[in-house]
Amino acid sequence: WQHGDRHDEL
Amino acid sequence: MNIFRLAGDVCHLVAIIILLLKIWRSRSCAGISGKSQVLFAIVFTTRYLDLFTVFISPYNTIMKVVFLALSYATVYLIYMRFRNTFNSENDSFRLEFLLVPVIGLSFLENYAFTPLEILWTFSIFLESVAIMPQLFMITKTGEAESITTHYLFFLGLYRALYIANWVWRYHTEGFFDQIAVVSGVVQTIFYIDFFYLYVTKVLRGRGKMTLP
Repeated sequence: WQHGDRHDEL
Repeated sequence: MNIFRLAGDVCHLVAIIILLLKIWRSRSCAGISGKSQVLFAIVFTTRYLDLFTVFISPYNTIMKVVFLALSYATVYLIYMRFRNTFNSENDSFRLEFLLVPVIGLSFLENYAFTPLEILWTFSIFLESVAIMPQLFMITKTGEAESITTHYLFFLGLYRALYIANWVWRYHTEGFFDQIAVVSGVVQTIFYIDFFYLYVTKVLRGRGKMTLP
């Protein structure tokens, strides 16, 4: 996970 | 999205619905740990704060709303609607033993020292231990109604499927979310002894699961 990535999992 | 994550989300939804229906239909929350349900509501609340600021997909938004609504409905049924059936003396797990380490760790180990990221990390760590009060209650009472064990089975299965999803995403898109993976593995490990009891006791048609 890189900074700025969005958490796309529930 | 992959089949493992979709199956995991479906199992998670099934688990929550099983519990909610059980409480609603039996009009009782005997044998249910209200503390675990409060922790799950906190998990969803702190994890889905980006509900209005980040749009991933219609599926993502709808599932977040559904999980939030169902978890708060469950807490409402336990602590308001059917509170006279809630046996709080059996639900005696000390939540501070979970919250203090989880809060401390989420400040130490996170991807970014921002409120949203720390709350997301808090929700990931909290979810891995949120079932402890429920498992503690079952060991204390020595038994669990079969419907409650089905709830726990699907709840444990959901994160196990997420582990498969992380393996899949690592190999297909190089995705690796260390905090979620480590926490998810710990969470699933807590269910292993329950899975063993579930398969050997409940699926053999014994109805109630009585601990040895």
